[in-house]
Order: sequence, then C-alpha cells, then structure tokens
Amino acid sequence: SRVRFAETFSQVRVQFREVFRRLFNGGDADLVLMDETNLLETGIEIVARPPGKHLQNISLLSGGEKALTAIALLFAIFLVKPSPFCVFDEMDAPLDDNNTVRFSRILQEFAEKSQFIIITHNKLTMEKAGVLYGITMPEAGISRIISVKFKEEDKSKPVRKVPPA
Amino acid sequence: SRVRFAETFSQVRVQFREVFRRLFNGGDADLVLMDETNLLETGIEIVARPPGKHLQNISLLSGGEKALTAIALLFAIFLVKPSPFCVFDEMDAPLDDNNTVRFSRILQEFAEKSQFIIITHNKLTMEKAGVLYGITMPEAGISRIISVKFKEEDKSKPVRKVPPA
Amino acid sequence: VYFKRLEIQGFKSFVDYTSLDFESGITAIVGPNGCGKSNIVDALRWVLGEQSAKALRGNRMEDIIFNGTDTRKAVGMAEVSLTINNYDRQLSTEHEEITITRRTYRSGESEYLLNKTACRLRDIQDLFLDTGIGRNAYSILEQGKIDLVISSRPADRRYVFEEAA
Amino acid sequence: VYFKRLEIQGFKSFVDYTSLDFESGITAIVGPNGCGKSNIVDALRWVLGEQSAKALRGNRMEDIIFNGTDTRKAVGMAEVSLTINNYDRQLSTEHEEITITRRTYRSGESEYLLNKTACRLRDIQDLFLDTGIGRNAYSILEQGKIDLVISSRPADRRYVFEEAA
Ligand SMILES: Nc1ncnc2c1ncn2[C@@H]1O[C@H](COP(=O)(O)OP(=O)(O)OP(=O)(O)O)[C@@H](O)[C@H]1O
Ligand SMILES: Nc1ncnc2c1ncn2[C@@H]1O[C@H](COP(=O)(O)OP(=O)(O)OP(=O)(O)O)[C@@H](O)[C@H]1O
Ligand SMILES: [Mg+2]
Ligand SMILES: [Mg+2]
Repeated sequence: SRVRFAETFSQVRVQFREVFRRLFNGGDADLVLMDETNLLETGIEIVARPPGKHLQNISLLSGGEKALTAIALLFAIFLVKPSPFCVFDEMDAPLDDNNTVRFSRILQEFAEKSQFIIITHNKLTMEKAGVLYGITMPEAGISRIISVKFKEEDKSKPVRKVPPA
Repeated sequence: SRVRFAETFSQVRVQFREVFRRLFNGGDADLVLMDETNLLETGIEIVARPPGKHLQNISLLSGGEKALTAIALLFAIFLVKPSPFCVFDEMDAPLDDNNTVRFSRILQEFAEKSQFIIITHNKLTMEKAGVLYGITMPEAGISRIISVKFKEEDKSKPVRKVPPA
Repeated sequence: VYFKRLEIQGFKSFVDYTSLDFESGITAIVGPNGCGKSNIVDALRWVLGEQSAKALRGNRMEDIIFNGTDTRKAVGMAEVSLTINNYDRQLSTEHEEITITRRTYRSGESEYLLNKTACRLRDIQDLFLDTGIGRNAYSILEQGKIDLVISSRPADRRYVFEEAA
Repeated sequence: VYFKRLEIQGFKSFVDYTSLDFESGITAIVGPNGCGKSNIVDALRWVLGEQSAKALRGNRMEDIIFNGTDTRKAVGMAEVSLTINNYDRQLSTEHEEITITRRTYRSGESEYLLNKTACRLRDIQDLFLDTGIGRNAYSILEQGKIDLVISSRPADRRYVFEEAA
C-alpha cells in the first residue's frame, strides 16, 4: 500500500502540473510530500503560482484562484483513477467568465470518457450539457422537473415540457 | 453586561423576524436562547422557515436559503447597532436573481444611513451602486483601477477612465 | 458503466414520483434557490450507500423522508432507485442493466434491492468493487466544498490520494 | 462619519500608489478573479488596526508587503491611509476630516499616523470608541464566510451579539 500510494502520488503530481497550466493558461503548480520517509502518514503540500505572479503561500491566492487550483487537483486525481461518474454541485460558482470557459472546455473533454452530472447557475457551463433539467417548486416545498433540452443533433425535437407527475 | 446582552438579543430577535420576512417574501424566523438562566454563556439557536415549507433544522436549508438567512441576521444586528460602514465581499454569490433583487433593494435602503463597500460579480447588485470601480491587472500581479461610474444625476459626465498611476 | 435513470419518491422535497434520465456525457441541473437541486445529489449519495445523515445535511436519517409542507402531509417512506447501464460489463454481473433501490421508513429500517429483489448493502458494494462507484471522496463534490481540498491541513489532504490509490 | 478615501501603496498586489474615493452610499468593486478586489478589503481591515496576519490570509505580517512579480521587484514597505469624513463629529476630535495611516516594513516594525503625525494604535482605537469602527465582527464580511454565522455551533454564534451589545 506504501508503494501504491507513492505511485499514485507521483502520477497525480504530473497531471496536476499539466491541468493547472491549462486552467490558468500558464503558471506553475506542484505537490510536495511533507515527509518522504513516512509515506503512510505524510501530509501533502500544494504549491500553486498563477502566471506572472511570484510564488506565495496558497492562502494568499484569491477565492477564484483557490477554487481553480482545487479543480485542477480534482481533475488530476480523476485522470489517474477515473471514476465512471462525477457529480459537481455549483463548482463553477467562484469563477469569472474567462475561467468558467476554460473549466467547461476541459469538462467537455473529460465527458468523452466519463459521465458528469453538474449543478450550475452559469450559462457558459450550461451550454456544454447534452441534457438540461430545470427544477422548480410550483407548490412551495415540492420539487418538480420542468424541462429537458437535447443535444445539438436533437435540437429538431421540441423542448419536452415534462408534465408534473 | 448581562442586561445589555439580553436587551440586544431581544431587539435583534424582533428585527431578524422582520428582515427575514422581507428577504424571503414570507415565512418565519426566530432566535432562541439555549439556556436563559445563563445569559453570559448561552448559545443561540437560529430558526428559519422559508414560505410554504415546514419547519426543519437549518442544516437542511439550501445553500442560497442559508446565505439569505445569514444576511437577514446580519442586517438585523445592523439595525439594532448600526455601524457607520459595512464591507461585503461577494455576499450575493449564492443567490439567484430573485433573491439578489430583494437583497439589493434592502441594501439600498440601508445605504441611506450607512456606507456600504461591496465586491460583487452580479450585475443586479452593481446597478444599485453610486460609484463603481473596476480593478484589472494589465501587468500580471499588479492591480490597477480602471474606471469610475457616477450616480444617475451625474450620468451626463463621461465615465472617467482613471489613468493608471 | 454509466447512470441511466434516477427515480425518487418521498425523498426530501421530491414527494411525488420523479424520474431523471441521464446521458453518458454532461447532464446539467438548474433552478432557483431552494428548489431541490442539491437534494438530487443527496439522493444519489444515499442510494449508493451513504450511511451518515450529516453527509446528507440532516441530523437523523429520518430527515431525508419528505416532512410535509403547508399543502401536503409528511410521508412515511423515502425510496430512490438508480438504473445503471452495464453494457461494457464493468460491474461483475451478467445483466446489461441493473437497478439498485434503497428504501427507508420512519421506523429507521432501511431496505436495499437489486433488480427489485431484496439484498444487503454488502451485495451492492461488492458489485461496485474496483469501479470507483460508491467511494465518493473525489467523485461527488458538495456545494461550497470546493475550497476544502485547498484549505484543509496538509495531513488531511492525503485522504483523496488514498482513495485513488 | 463615513470613509472618504483609501490610499494604498506596496500593500499586496497594489505596488503603485492607488487611491479610491468612496461615496456615502454604495460603492461597488468589480473585476476578474485574482485582480485584487479582496486585497482592498484586507487593506481596510489592516489600516483599522487588524493584528492577525491570518485574518489577512497570510502567515506572517510580512506577507502583506508587495512580494514582486515576473516584471517587478519586491518592495520593503506597505502603506495604507484612510481619510474619514467627520462632519457629524461622531469621532471625538475637532477635525472635520481625519486621516489614519499605517505602515509596516520587512523588519516587522509597524507605524501608525494620525493626520500625518506619529501616534500609537491605542490613540486610533480611542478615537473610534463607541462608533463601531474597528470592531469588525459584523461590519466586514469576508469572501465565502457568509455561511459561517449559520453553520457555526450555537455557542459560537454569541460573539456577534456580544459585539453589538
Ligand atoms: N425531508 C424533507 N422534506 C421536505 N423538504 C425538505 C426535506 N429536506 C430538505 N427539504 C427542503 O429542500 C430544500 C433544499 O433544497 P436544495 O438544497 O436541493 O436546494 P437547491 O436547489 O440546491 O438550492 P440552492 O441553489 O440555494 O443551493 C430546503 O428548502 C428544505 O426545506
Ligand atoms: N504580498 C503580496 N504581493 C504581491 N501579490 C500579492 C500579495 N499578497 C497577495 N497577492 C496576490 O493577490 C492576488 C489575490 O487577490 P484578491 O484575493 O484580491 O483577488 P480577487 O480580486 O478578490 O479575486 P476573486 O474574484 O477570485 O475573489 C493573488 O493572486 C495573490 O498572489
Ligand atoms: Mg444547492
Ligand atoms: Mg476575492
């Protein structure tokens, strides 16, 4: 298990640097083991440097930069050990439009291999979805599903208003 | 100090119910002392019931409902003990458009008596501001101020592009 | 393997039978604050075997059963079914499609069903072994928790790597 | 009393002299991720006497001094001045306008100035006594912390009431 941890760690580290550069359009990132001699208990230090900026403690990053760094790490782990599905609940909330476009572009790439179910308020992210569900509460406190959008090729089908059950 | 705490608490309680109803367009809210006999150490329970829904533990509220309840409590404290200024950093982030409109309407009312400095990504909130500053980083890592918008009556003045220092 | 359909009844704000068909790419869920989007994520987490009421934002498991509104009475049972497409035979079973169901009653009893026949949680967990389904550390990301990966202490970060190893 | 002007130099990402004029109503600050919006909130918190580096997202107080970028060298001093309009004489001083200044050097020394004359932090705190300025529990709300009021334990919630009492 020590060997597996070390192997997974070094693979994630490689992916993290790659995904971080794509999400930030440059810059540098790294993962460092606090104590290499004790693989079963060591903590993990995250190093992140947005493009053009100097290296600093990650606590000084902005809200959006921290979220984007966390997304890069999550995607890196995902590349090493893909899960058949992923559920993200408003993960794009702290991101501005530029970062949301980069995030949703990478998401679309990953969606070729795995399934993603995402909750979002951001129109830029919604556009990437093949199926879109709207939830409302016509009666206070009771959830209903209201609509489904199909992928590009099905756009010919009318938007199906799912009748309330 | 016990007396002052009890007095402040009961005033905030009254305001909290009032502001909550305005922000949620109905519903109920309350503040309860866990142990009335020990005013110097007692915890405070927050009760919140969105309109039409049954009373439940506040942990079951949605992300947006929790944020709106917290805003109601903050505004209630503010009404009892106004501070000359308030700084809010993306407080409207979890809110949908309807809730943002209600939030920014109340904010505008409070701004008659106190000063508010708010950071926001939401256009509905920006509209309520008398002065709007844009921050950019033309050179990576170095912040600059780029523009100032004046209030309605000053709209005749061109938007002043503040030259980078 | 991918999720084909999720059917919910009596679970949190979904009192009436509701069904969502997912596609293999990106499915987006949108809607106003408090309408029930995150409740769908909770339904997925629960049907996949989640044992902690706190991870579902409740205090006791009973909190997930529809608790009533101003116009509807509370119900006594919550039921969620997830149909999984096993075309690529990743799950160790002959079936091309399997449906897992979980039910719970106000009495606290919990039932699990595999293709409509009663089974134990253990049986479902065995089915998912090595696929990554059910181990949710990095595949279900809750609302507002994206920063946790970055802001937690270095020692706490290792759990995501261990999950992946 | 209201804040008239904030002047920043060498503080975090504001290496060059920057000045913001506030109005008595709502001032909004907007811009992309990582451009320096929350750094303005930190500058306000710091000039008002904040003693904890952690509350300014750093590890040591030195972290607030501009640390350099790919195109600019680090500087040795951070300085922030806040001009306050005292027309309504809420502050116990004759002046219609006062300016408080705080400086810190890489050596760790901190200087305070009142209308450009050296003073102690104590003098500034005495000036603000009973106005609510400087006691920030509910008047400066950090990014992402809006939920804290709701999700903290009942015993921890009392601090906002004590501040107000
Ligand atoms: N057992 C239950 N019975 C009835 N309603 C419930 C139950 N548990 C939770 N709810 C309701 O579900 C609502 C929360 O829904 P949810 O968290 O899914 O909202 P959301 O769509 O994610 O909103 P947001 O955009 O604000 O995050 C709450 O208003 C809560 O009262
Ligand atoms: N001492 C310093 N010297 C130089 N740059 C600094 C210093 N401290 C922080 N920064 C930089 O300031 C940036 C963060 O700015 P800030 O948190 O104000 O962003 P923001 O505009 O609030 O963004 P968001 O919309 O993502 O919240 C970081 O990129 C960080 O590198
Ligand atoms: Mg939600
Ligand atoms: Mg910020």
